[in-house]
Amino acid sequence: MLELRLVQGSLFKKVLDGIKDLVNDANFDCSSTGFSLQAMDSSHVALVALLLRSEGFEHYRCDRNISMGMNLSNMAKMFKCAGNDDIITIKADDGGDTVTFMFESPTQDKISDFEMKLMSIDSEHLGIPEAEYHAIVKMPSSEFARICRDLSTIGDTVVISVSKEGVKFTTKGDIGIANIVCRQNTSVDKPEEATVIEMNEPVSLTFALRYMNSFTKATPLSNIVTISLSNELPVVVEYKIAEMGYVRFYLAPKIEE
Amino acid sequence: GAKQPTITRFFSKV
Repeated sequence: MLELRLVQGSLFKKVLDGIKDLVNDANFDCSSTGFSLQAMDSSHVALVALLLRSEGFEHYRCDRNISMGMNLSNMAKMFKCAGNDDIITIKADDGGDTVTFMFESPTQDKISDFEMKLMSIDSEHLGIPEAEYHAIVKMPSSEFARICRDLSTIGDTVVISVSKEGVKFTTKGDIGIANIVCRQNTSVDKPEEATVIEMNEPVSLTFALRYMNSFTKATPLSNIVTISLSNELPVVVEYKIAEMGYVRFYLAPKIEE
Repeated sequence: GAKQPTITRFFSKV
């Protein structure tokens, strides 16, 4: 038996909106640690890892580990029916072939439940090794989304370079070249407006903007995005979910032949 | 041009 109750139900909606463009079907894994997911996009270039820790839920019951295969766009259709202030409960029986989503309005005067069919998904679970990153950039998530959106109107790929100067985003297209440099800026009024750059070594990597733009769909989850870079390793674009966990996107860099 | 490798080139199956 599985029963997870989240008073801030809008978080589930934001998580789904953040990952459903990248991944069609995925197994949600439930254990005593929390509610998690790891899935690759259909071309196996990017990977998303989600963790919602059990402590973050108002009620969390998971009698034994279960993995539930779900179609994310169908799930999003059902979650669209939940109000932004609704309390969301996810329920499933061990060995069952459905999952139930229950939405309660804050005043308890409207209660809906939606039963969705589960699916069997063959998925490969990948081991993500702990890595020392050459550079870690923390910046406002809205600024990062803006940069990715702007650059994708000019080119298809972005070179992200971190040096003493700051973090530079470069693209090239038929019409020309664009460079955007963000310098470390910690003297702002609010911590979420700061750009913080930790650099152990200069790093420069090329990525497909299409994927970066897809990752920025998770922007409403966090004011801050953390971009971890190491030469010849996938970049990690992380949106922390306050008190609960994270959504991390991994993207393989393009490699010169 | 640059080649796009898959993520499985970096992370292996467990």
